[in-house]
Amino acid sequence: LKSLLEIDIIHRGLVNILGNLP
Amino acid sequence: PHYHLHLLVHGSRGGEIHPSLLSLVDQLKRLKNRSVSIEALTDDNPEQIDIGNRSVFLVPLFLLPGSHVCIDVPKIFNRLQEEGQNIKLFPFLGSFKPWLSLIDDLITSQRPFVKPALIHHPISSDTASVFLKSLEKFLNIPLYSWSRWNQDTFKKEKNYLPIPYLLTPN
Repeated sequence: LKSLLEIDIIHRGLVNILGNLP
Repeated sequence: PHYHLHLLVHGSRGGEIHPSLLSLVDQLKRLKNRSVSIEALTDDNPEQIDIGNRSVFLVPLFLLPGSHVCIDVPKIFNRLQEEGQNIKLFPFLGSFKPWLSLIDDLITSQRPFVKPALIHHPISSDTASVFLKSLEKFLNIPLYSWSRWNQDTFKKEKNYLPIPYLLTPN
């Protein structure tokens, strides 16, 4: 079983979420 | 200009940070052109943030409101304020709507094929129980602490696919 950041769509999604902060 | 992001993570012994979190930092710098630093709770001597008088967001990368969120994060926020940073505290990641939508997307993508269940770190405060209930309602799948998951003899019959609710391997 993979932890969340080892799942590609979650990793990319979190980069986008944090990247889009003000 | 953007806020500097100071990410706060659990870390492992001696302040070590998992490679997937380091890669997150690297991608924020390279792909999103963000100024970012990262600190582990397990680091006894964290480096001082050196970014001049730029504003900072302290972003706790924790998924549930356990003792790290309720006790350690405010302590670190106070320390950074005392060091003179112009700092704002961001909500912990697990309470941030875009993150919850991302997890919801992951679940939705699997649901046609399997019955997912979220397996989380056991937490016991009242705040945590209220939070877990609303999380279960939002995601619309069963939530189990991993101690309960290990005891539950029905899980095989129910044929759940466990999704570990952890950012990095524990």
